[in-house]
Amino acid sequence: VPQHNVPETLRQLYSIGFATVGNATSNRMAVTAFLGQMYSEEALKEYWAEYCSEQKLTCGKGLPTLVGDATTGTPGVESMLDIETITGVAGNVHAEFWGFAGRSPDNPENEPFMKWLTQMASTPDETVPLIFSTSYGEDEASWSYAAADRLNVEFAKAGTRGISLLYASGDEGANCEKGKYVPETPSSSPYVTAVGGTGPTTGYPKPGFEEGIGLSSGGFSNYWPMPEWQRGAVTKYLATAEHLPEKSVGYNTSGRAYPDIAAQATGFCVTPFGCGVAGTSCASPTAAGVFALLNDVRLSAGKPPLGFLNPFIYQSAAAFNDITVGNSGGGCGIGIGWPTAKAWDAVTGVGTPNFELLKAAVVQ
Amino acid sequence: QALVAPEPAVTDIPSGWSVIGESPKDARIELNFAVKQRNLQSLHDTLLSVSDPKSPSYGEHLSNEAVHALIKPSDEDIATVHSFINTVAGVEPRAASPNSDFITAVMTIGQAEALLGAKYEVLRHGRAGVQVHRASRSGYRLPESVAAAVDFVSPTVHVPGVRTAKKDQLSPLDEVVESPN
Repeated sequence: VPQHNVPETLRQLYSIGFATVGNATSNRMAVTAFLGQMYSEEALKEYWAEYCSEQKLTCGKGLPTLVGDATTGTPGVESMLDIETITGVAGNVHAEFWGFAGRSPDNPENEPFMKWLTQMASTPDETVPLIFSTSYGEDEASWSYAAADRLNVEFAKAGTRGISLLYASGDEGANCEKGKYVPETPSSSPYVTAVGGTGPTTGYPKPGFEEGIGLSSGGFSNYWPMPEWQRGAVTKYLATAEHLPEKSVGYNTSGRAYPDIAAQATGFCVTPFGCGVAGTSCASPTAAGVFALLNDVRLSAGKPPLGFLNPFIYQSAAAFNDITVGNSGGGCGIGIGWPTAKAWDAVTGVGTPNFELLKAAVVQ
Repeated sequence: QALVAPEPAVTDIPSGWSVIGESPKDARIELNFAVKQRNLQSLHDTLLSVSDPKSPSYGEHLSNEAVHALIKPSDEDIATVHSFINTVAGVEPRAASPNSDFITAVMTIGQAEALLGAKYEVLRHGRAGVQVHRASRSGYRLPESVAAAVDFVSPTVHVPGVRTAKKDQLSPLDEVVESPN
């Protein structure tokens, strides 16, 4: 039994199975990389050879398409984690690696996140990936309200086109700073899907034994009000969950709550760096791989892609594995951070994806 | 015209970053002007209607062209930004998106400082080894008419987030190493 999260275990965990799923030729998925996180074809091939070949898994669908001003080079842990994980979870779906440096000998200083947004906005519908997984995040207030508001519009543009945006929720738990809980973004944006983190309840990952883990960030936005699509789930959590943080840590219960879902976020193997990599950076490409396969199910059935996921996620919460054990950390020293709970919670959202159940839900 | 700051300057540089000096005036920078869009409530309503499985419009996504047509900035605002960049910095801007809601221009840091009334500094992230030029501490200002036409300009005050995955367990190689005892 593998001791770490590799394609075989992740597919077992999320009920994907070992059959080749992806068939739709128009299906595409992408990961993004910023600030010098580079891609290595050699490392990806090594990863596939080690974790896919012997298990006879189809990982990815040929080599990824490279997009952006900074793609190939010395491999980064973040960038290789993203591309290896998404192609390991989603077999037979074409992948793309979108990389932006912020500056390079050939490119002047820029804001790499904005470069990604303008590149996405300029890519035709026929070739734009239907899912982007991004393991980039920072404190919500690091963007001015004006800029953050505009970023929301850009996210909404993508969703309206049918593009799903998944973000790692953050690795700081409740993210206590100076005695207050600080939300993280873009995961706190109501126009993206935030992915929190789980780990195995016992020594190795196996179906039905997951718990919310300390690093998984979640909480409430201070910029954006709570959207209707999550109001019922979050209100129930706030009314019924035990061991909620004290109000003195300053969370805004009328704000957009996150994460929306979760996936494994510890014990990942990343070539060429080794095993034991952790963070919601692991969770986002894992969940994105599952949703890329769900897009494939829809496209193969002649239906449009899923697009902006959150209304569907909250209406289909029963198709996720509810995580009711564990809690986040970072609780300002006066508590545990956020507790998990039955149904939605601020550590794991509505839970981890169950592909078999979701497959039925997306074609209804 | 009076000068207006579209965004506040940053008083505390984010943890992990430090200022290591002034940016060289001849370094090149690509400024990105986010031009104000229109019909944003309509975009929001459309997004929810095409994304809600209970909506009769579920899955009826708009094309990229339709999205950009829906929220296209006014011609006046686009012209104002073009003219400002061209007249003050002397460089030719270009549309970075199909409807010109992003307009970019490449210039030197010196030209950008004159254009924006800003002071760029080199910021370094110690752990990640990344360096960026930002006007975080000085902020930036635009003539009133230009400020009214844009949401913000980048890169200026925002300092990028740096995330690095953690290693929380021993690798298989490490696990077989026995302790001396």
